[in-house]
Amino acid sequence: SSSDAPHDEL
Amino acid sequence: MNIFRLVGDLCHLASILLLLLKLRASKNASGISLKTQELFLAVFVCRYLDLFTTFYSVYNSVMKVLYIALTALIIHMMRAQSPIRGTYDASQDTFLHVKYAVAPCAALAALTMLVQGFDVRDLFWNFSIYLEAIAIVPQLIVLQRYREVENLTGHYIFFLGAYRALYILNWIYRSFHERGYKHHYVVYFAGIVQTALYVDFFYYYAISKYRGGKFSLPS
Repeated sequence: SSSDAPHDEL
Repeated sequence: MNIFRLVGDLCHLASILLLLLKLRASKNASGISLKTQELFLAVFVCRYLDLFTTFYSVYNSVMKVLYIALTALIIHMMRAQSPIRGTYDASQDTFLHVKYAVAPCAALAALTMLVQGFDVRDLFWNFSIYLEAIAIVPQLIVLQRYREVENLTGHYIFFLGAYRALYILNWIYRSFHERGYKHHYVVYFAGIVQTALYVDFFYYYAISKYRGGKFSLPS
C-alpha cells in the first residue's frame, strides 16, 4: 500500500 | 500493540455490546441514532477491506469481524425487529442527511489520493477515516433533542469517546517507541476532530456521575 497507513490499527 | 490501543479497542467493543444490551433489555431504540450506526457500518466495511488481502493477527481479524457483524446486528434490530423498530423515532434523527456526510468525505479521500498516489484500498481506507470523524454527530444531536439520557446510552457514548481518546495516546506512544514509525497526519487530524466532538458530552457525563443523579443535557 502506497501510504504506509497503519492498517494494523482498528 | 500497546496498552492504550488494547484498552481502546476493548472500550470500542464494550460500547457496541452496551448498545446491544440497551436494545435487548429495554426493547427500545429511543435516543439512538440509526444514521450514526449506518455511518459506522460504512466506516468499518470500507476500512476493513484488508480482511481479504492482508492478515495481521487473529486479534486484529476477530475484532474487525466483530465490529462489522455487531454493528450490522444493531442496524437490523433497529430497522426490522419488533418492537424495537416501532420505537425508533426517525423524525428526531434528521440532523445529517447521509449523502451530505458521505459526499465530502469521498471528495476528501479522492483529494488525498492526489497527494499519496492512487490505490483502491487506500481510497476506501482514507474515506473511512474521514467518515468516522463525523459519524457520531447524528447520535450527539439525537441526545441533545431527547435531553434525558438513559444510563446504558450514556455509557455507550462514554466508551466510544474513551476509545477515541485512547487512540490519541496510542499514536503518541507509537511515535516514541516504534523505530521508523510513520506519522499519518490524516489519521491524527480526523482522530483529534472526532475526539473533540465528545468533549461536551464527557463534561456533562462527568457532572452527572459526580452528582449521582440522572444524566440530562442542558437545553
